[in-house]
Amino acid sequence: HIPKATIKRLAMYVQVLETLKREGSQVVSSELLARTCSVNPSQIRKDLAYFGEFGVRGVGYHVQDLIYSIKHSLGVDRVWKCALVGVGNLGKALLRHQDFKFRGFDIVGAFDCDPFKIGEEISGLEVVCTRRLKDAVKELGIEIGLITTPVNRAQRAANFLIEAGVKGIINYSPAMLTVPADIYVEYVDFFHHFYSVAFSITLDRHQ
Amino acid sequence: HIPKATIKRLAMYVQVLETLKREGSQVVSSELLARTCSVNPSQIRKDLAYFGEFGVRGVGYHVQDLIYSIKHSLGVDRVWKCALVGVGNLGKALLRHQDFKFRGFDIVGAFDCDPFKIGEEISGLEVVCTRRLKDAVKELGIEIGLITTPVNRAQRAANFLIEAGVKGIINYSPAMLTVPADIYVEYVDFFHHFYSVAFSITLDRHQ
Ligand SMILES: NC(=O)c1ccc[n+]([C@@H]2O[C@H](COP(=O)([O-])OP(=O)(O)OC[C@H]3O[C@@H](n4cnc5c(N)ncnc54)[C@H](O)[C@@H]3O)[C@@H](O)[C@H]2O)c1
Ligand SMILES: NC(=O)c1ccc[n+]([C@@H]2O[C@H](COP(=O)([O-])OP(=O)(O)OC[C@H]3O[C@@H](n4cnc5c(N)ncnc54)[C@H](O)[C@@H]3O)[C@@H](O)[C@H]2O)c1
Repeated sequence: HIPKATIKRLAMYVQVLETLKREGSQVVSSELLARTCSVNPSQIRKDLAYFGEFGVRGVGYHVQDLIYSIKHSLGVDRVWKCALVGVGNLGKALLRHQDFKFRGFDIVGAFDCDPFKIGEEISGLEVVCTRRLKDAVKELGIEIGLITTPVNRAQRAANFLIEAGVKGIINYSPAMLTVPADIYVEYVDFFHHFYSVAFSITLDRHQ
Repeated sequence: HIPKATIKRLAMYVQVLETLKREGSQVVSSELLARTCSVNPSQIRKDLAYFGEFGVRGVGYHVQDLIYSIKHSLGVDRVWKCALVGVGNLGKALLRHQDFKFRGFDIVGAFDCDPFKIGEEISGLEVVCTRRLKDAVKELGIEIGLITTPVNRAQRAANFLIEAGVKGIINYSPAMLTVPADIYVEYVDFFHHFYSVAFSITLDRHQ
């Protein structure tokens, strides 16, 4: 079992390595990668040790190789088809964001229950009624559902997604969801970033 | 020093306690709070111990008291004025989201460099040119900046915010920022949630 905090750091390493690759770097020293990610070089070695040996002594890491190895070990070196439920302000922003597809998470279905939204087209996708979710999950091979409905509708959206057969849910609403044991739910909390910054500024002022 | 992981859990406890309060609960047992947050009751006690003793033996926690205590200890029981730079898809969604203000983070300024966007009104705020950031930060007492520009413009936006006098930045772009030591930067990464779900589904299938 790999702790969530490790997965979060691995995602950050990939983000930084992809930036270095974009800028033309072939190798990166473990000190530079660690400094950019605000961790110790030993933490990186510990995190990667779950998957094998990667660093080259005296050189550091081969950028392209390391990106591939982390993605392959996490099972994210393939395309995952996703459905988004709740095409409001946040839902629209996520649908229009090309980086998800670029990173292998292809949102292939957009669902809503508002008759004024159904039929609208966002980034080439037609908004469809949530009742048609089951057919779409089967036809398009959708495995992950994104919930961007209001808080009091999130559980209903989750029930639709689970009944339709998705295996994982990313919940952007603050609702706590009740789901069967074999369904993975990731909660996205926007507030802890605000709390961290406010707390750090407050602490700084007191010292 | 309180670790980021603890701050993230404290933010989650507040989120869950506020939901319980909304539903009318006065007290909550440490087992229920722990189960809802997928942590051990001992982890909650450890996290709260940074600020004092809160639980009542045999009863659990007083919901209202605990919300106030956590928020007060983190310095988030007051209003923090924020400026948002980059009024695109994500920026607009954040500006329209009432929960931030409800939680004490009031976005009082929206800035962009696109002449077609300047002058537009979003949720009662007029979009203003980034060059006027300095005046706004002083006049409105802005302390936190939100960066929702494209990745290659994030550093420029950060420079504007720092020069204008903000003390903390929440960066929604994937760019790594270079800032002075006394400025707090929080990175928002949307991808680790996708990686976690994809990894959990993959692992499940292999077992
Ligand atoms: N906007 C943000 O920046 C932001 C930030 C943090 C968290 N959130 C959370 O994300 C969620 C969405 O926020 P928003 O600002 O986009 O809200 P919104 O009101 O703009 O959009 C919600 C959408 O969900 C649809 N909907 C309602 N019930 C539904 C159902 N049963 N099935 C399918 N669709 C349904 C509505 O028709 C609407 O289109 C909320 O839970 C909010 O708390 C949003
Ligand atoms: N849309 C999403 O759901 C999403 C998800 C994850 C991450 N992000 C990140 O958030 C950022 C914004 O994404 P988006 O989809 O809203 O992009 P967008 O292109 O829709 O919006 C960007 C806005 O920034 C403005 N801008 C550009 N340079 C500026 C400058 N120097 N000063 C002020 N404003 C400037 C543009 O005029 C535009 O209005 C990106 O870095 C993206 O990677 C977005």
